[in-house]
Amino acid sequence: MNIFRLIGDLSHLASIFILLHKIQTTRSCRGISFKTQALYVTVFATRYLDLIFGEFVSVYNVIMKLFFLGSSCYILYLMKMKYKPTNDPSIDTFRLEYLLGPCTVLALIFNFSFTPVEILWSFSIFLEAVAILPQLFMLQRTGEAEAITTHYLAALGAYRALYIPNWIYRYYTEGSWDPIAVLAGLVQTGLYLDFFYIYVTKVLQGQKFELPA
Amino acid sequence: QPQPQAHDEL
Repeated sequence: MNIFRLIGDLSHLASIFILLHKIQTTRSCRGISFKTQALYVTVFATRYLDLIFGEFVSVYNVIMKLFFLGSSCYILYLMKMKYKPTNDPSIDTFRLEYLLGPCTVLALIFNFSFTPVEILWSFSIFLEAVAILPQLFMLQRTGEAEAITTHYLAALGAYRALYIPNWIYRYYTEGSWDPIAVLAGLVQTGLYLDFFYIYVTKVLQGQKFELPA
Repeated sequence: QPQPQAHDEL
């Protein structure tokens, strides 16, 4: 564990609390892509199989994984049951097969060993890299977002961005790197660059998040 | 065989 990974994880944790806070206080999941949230459940469910089949890492690791699994399922429940009337599927139109198909193929090609657990682990890494796309696509379509939604996205983006110095640190201290996680993580962070730019230049200056026409 | 590095991350 190093400081970059710890702050990254805390940022990930914060993003989920921000999202829950947004849904609970506004009693609405307006502006949140159900597809992206469903992809995160898929990501956690396929990666955290290692809770059952993998080696024990640490109590921290187990608790965080259980939290991410539980909270992401709870968010789906809020969107599909409790606050269903506020969820508008007609603007959440990104085609999931464009993500699931390529991620499946990539996972079958690039994995540590050709076993179900390792293929699913790779699949979860690739899928996580692009899981935000339905959400960003929705933002693009509506052209604006509530401030709280942008704080959620910023915290979520910062999480993987902070993993990059963590991998650099690990490369120098452990002498190795993980090409699957690192390359997917760079792509994942790259997808946020446009968003980060508008977040920093507008939202953090107190302006509304609006995409340029 | 050691575990691949990122397997101990979240």
